[in-house]
Amino acid sequence: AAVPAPQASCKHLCHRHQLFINFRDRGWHKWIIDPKGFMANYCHGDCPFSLTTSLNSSNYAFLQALMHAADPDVPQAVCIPTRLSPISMLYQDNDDNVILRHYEDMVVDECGC
Amino acid sequence: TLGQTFQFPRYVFLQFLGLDKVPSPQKLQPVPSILKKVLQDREVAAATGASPDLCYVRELGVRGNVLRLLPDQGFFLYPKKRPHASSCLQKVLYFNLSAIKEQGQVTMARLSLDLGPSSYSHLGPELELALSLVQEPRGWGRSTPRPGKVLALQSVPWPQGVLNFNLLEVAADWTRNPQKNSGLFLEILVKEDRDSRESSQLEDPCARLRRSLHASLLLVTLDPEQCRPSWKRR
Repeated sequence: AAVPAPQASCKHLCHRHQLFINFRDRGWHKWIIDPKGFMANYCHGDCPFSLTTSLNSSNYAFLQALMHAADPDVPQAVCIPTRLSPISMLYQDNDDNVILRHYEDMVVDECGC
Repeated sequence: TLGQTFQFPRYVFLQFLGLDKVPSPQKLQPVPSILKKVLQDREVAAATGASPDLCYVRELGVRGNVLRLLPDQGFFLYPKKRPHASSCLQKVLYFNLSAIKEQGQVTMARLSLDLGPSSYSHLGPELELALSLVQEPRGWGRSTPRPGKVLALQSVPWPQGVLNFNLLEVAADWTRNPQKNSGLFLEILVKEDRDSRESSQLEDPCARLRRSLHASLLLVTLDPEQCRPSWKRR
């Protein structure tokens, strides 16, 4: 079946958005020594079938977008993180221990469908 | 604005950090240079897009993904009568390891004793530091002159500056068996040296040593949940 190409403006397409998590805003700066916050980012946007090949998409996203175009009951392909990176956090616990711990998958580097 | 309209499930984040409740420190503890260095190296790696092994602490040459600096929570002993003439300072060192959940995964434990700058230069040459493991405490208290049963770990003649002791086996045992953690017994012995004592009438050198002494335990642990072999993760 012919698949109609949806109209999607560039700014609504799946891409990475900036999101800074500020520990001071949450009052956590009293015990999180470093960092004061970090750029976590997030992914948001449309994954139209016509552009799934150019939006860092998986093969599955391509197929799901294809199926959605043919059958609207099938949900659209979703915009998700495709590459994440870790951060390290230095904080103090209730016993006054200073702790340095590494956390994987804390920062969104790239998004895709 | 976010805080007014949305109550963040704080416990989720705390659990994520491995904490039971929100810490409320009176003041932030000083951060040792080694932790700063590890943190800076990781930040540089992140900025350059490198992907270092988060389960290896290159700066210390050990496996591990959690570094803790534990402050000493012990106390000085002030025997009414010096047990022997050469005893200058007695202290119980105690480190609370209860927060460590990574059972049996201690990969490094380094006790640091900072004796202060040139603490002993005027005490005379006959000086010795003795570190023992308390095996059977005899009801600790400030009036208790000595610990019960101790196991000598190490003795250092002419101690100065910062001394480091490898306590890996001891800390690993304490982590596995918390009831065994009765602390360490530190004693600094100084031979009575009449000349040097007479030349330092201004201040009791042992009292000065008690003020300057600072002990901490740097512990590296490996969380097996986060540090599985790569073939298992795949």
